[in-house]
Amino acid sequence: LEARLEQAAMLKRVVDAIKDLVQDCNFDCNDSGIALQAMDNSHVALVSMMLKSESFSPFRCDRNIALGINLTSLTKVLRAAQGDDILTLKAEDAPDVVNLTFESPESDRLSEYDIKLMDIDQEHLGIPDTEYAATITLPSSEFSRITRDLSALSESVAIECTKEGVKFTCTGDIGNGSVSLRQHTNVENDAKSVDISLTEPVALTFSLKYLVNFCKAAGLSDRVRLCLSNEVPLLVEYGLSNNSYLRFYLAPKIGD
Amino acid sequence: TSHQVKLLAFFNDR
Repeated sequence: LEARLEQAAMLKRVVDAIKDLVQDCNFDCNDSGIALQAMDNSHVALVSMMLKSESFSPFRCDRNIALGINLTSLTKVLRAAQGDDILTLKAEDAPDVVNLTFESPESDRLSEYDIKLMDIDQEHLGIPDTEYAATITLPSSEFSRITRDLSALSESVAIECTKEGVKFTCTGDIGNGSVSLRQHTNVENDAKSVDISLTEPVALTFSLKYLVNFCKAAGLSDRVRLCLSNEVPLLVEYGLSNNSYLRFYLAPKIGD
Repeated sequence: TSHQVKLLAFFNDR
């Protein structure tokens, strides 16, 4: 494997966004790119990352390899990279280590690190293709604000989507709260628009603790997409350039 | 009250 990223910031942000949710992960490398799928310890949330080969220049992967990496270790090493450094990942066939180099674009500084790999026996889940009943695309900062504000009151949020819009509601010991958003096109700045596409109304309840965690990815993209269908996991997607993405799935809470 | 469902209830274990 040899994969060169123009900006180390992208990998730094991705790892930062997921390291509190999952710890030991296989980075599955093949000629289409680098993928990661891992569930949190409670088996309630799942991270699915895809960094397409087009996000790297150049990208070469001659044989499929799984790089088992501890994200705390990776975070320690990535801290040594500046956001605008050029980052190159390298691994041999059947590797013991993954090699990372950080090149400063404006000086001759080159740093180089090896991280020991681990054997990770990871459950790999088959995620069915789903036609979601509701898809909401909103500013990622807005979604972060909603989850943060409501998590101060309650452990859970009900998300209801109808043709009127989407409503986030919570009930807690001190009282209750809600935030409603309507479909809205911001003509000056499309990134601030709220798009709702609905085939049937949905109402689902989720744990806010996980949603707050997912929002650590907000720095990766101006926009976030929420996909919901009744009685299936929520999909929260942060799109990256070149069709790469960071997705989170969260199992719902269901009434007794 | 509601209880938390696990992902394995929805996704296949490969």
